[in-house]
Amino acid sequence: GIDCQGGSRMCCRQEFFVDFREIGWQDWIIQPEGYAMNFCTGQCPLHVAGIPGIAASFHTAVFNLLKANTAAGAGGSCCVPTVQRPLSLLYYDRNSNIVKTDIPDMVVEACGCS
Amino acid sequence: TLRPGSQCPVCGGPAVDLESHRELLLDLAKRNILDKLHLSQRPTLSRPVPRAALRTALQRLCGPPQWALPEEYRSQEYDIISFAETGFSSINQTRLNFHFSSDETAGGMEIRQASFMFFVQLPPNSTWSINVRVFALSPHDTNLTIASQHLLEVGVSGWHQLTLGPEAQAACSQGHLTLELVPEGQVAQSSVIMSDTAHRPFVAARVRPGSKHRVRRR
Repeated sequence: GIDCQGGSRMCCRQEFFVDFREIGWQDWIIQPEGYAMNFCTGQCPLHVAGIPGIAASFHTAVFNLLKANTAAGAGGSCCVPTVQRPLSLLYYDRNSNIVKTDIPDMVVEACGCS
Repeated sequence: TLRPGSQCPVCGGPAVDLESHRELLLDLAKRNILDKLHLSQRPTLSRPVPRAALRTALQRLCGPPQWALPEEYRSQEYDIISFAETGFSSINQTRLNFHFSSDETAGGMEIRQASFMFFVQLPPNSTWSINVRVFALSPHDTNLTIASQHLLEVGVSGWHQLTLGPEAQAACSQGHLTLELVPEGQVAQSSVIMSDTAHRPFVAARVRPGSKHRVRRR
């Protein structure tokens, strides 16, 4: 996947880190110190649909389908997360119990065009 | 074929202006975390936990079970540490209460394992036996009745662990567990350390929210 830099409007991963102290949550969230709420942004012109696919051949197949069906403009390709990982949290609940849990699919690692 | 006058879609242009959207993104981050933890709002701590107690408890927390299912097959689970609140006590017994928030158990709770951890300080070369009684709410009224009891022999000072059975797990899943420590023999009741923050007794439970009647695929 591509990380957003400068002014590119191509589908990319925009990094955004939330420090729990900034939002006053450091008293109930023991670990970690913040949350990387990265997100996908940017455009997906049709000729890059399916990038980055799991296998390079996936994009080629999609590209050939588009050419074969002259689907210029039909449907669309969206900039979506393609790789995500869990967020491990250690926090206090309202009974002052200590709770540890792994929340699946919380941190976007890479983006691509559907 | 680019239509005349249309801009090249991937050429330079205004990217997302993070600063002007910062407040919106911070609120989104809060909502995202609260939703995934099944919380409507951030918890306000009823009793702050001393750092020493937190450190000790985390050191004692057992690691993941050896047969842990591969990541993709496991639904979200919770490891909960609940510190004891001393209830009714007398010279020969101490009652301990443990509260389990209904946040993690909104949709019912399946206790996968639970253990009671306590610290004992014994005089040298002495042994000590203690009865640990597990209480449960009786089905007919709100009285607590003894659901099970365990006689433990303790021969050395330090941390000790008692694996809690189905009766205690059932009480945890209902949100409230009561244990009673009844020492046997001469050694003083105060052998179980209660007041020292670094040695507060606690229950460690591994919990999976959702329906208890989980269908296992063979």
